Amino acid sequence: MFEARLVEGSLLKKVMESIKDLLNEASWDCSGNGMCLQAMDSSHVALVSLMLKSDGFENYRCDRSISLGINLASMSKILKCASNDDIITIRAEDDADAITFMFESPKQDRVSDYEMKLMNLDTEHLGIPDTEYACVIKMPSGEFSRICRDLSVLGDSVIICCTKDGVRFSAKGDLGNGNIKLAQSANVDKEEEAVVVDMREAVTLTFSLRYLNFFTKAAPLSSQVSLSMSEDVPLMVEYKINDKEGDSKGYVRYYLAPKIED
Amino acid sequence: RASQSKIIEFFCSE
Repeated sequence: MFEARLVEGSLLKKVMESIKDLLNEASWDCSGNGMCLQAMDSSHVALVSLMLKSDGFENYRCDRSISLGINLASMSKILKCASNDDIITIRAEDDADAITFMFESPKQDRVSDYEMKLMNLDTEHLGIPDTEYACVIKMPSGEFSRICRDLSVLGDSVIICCTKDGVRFSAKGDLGNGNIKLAQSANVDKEEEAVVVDMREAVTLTFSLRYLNFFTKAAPLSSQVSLSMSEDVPLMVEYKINDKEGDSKGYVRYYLAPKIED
Repeated sequence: RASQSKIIEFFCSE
């Protein structure tokens, strides 16, 4: 038996919105530690690694590890039937061919449940090496979304150049070129508005804006995003999943393979 | 012109 109850159900709705445009289907691997999902997009350019920690749920029971194969578009549609303030419970029997979602209104005067068929997925699992990145950039998630959206006007790719002075995002195309430079925040009152660069070595890498724009769908989960880069390895874009009190409930990490000069 | 690499060129299958 697997059962997980999340009082702040909107978090699960936001998690689904952050992956449903990038992935068609994926397995939720449920264990005592929590619910994990790892999957590549169909072009094998990007990888999503997602964790919802068991102690982030108000109630969590997982008698034995199970893998729930899910059509993510279907799950997203079902979760749209939950109100933002609903409590969401996910339930699956061992060896079941279906998963149940229960939505309770805060006053408990409306309870709905939806059963969804599970899929048999033969998913490939990749080992993500522990990496000491040359640069880690933290910035407001809304700022990163805006940069990706704005530079998409100019081209398909963004060159991210991180030095001790700050970060520069550049794009060029038929109509011209654009650059956005962010300086490190000297002193900010609010931590979530800060731009912080932790640099060991300067890095310049090129990435597809189409994928970065998919990643920014996770911005409602977190006020801050971190970009971790080293030469010639995939970029890691991380959004921490925090509840209203700011406690960590897990993360959504996206890995994006760089564009390499021929 | 830069070409897009694949994630499986960097991470191994487990």
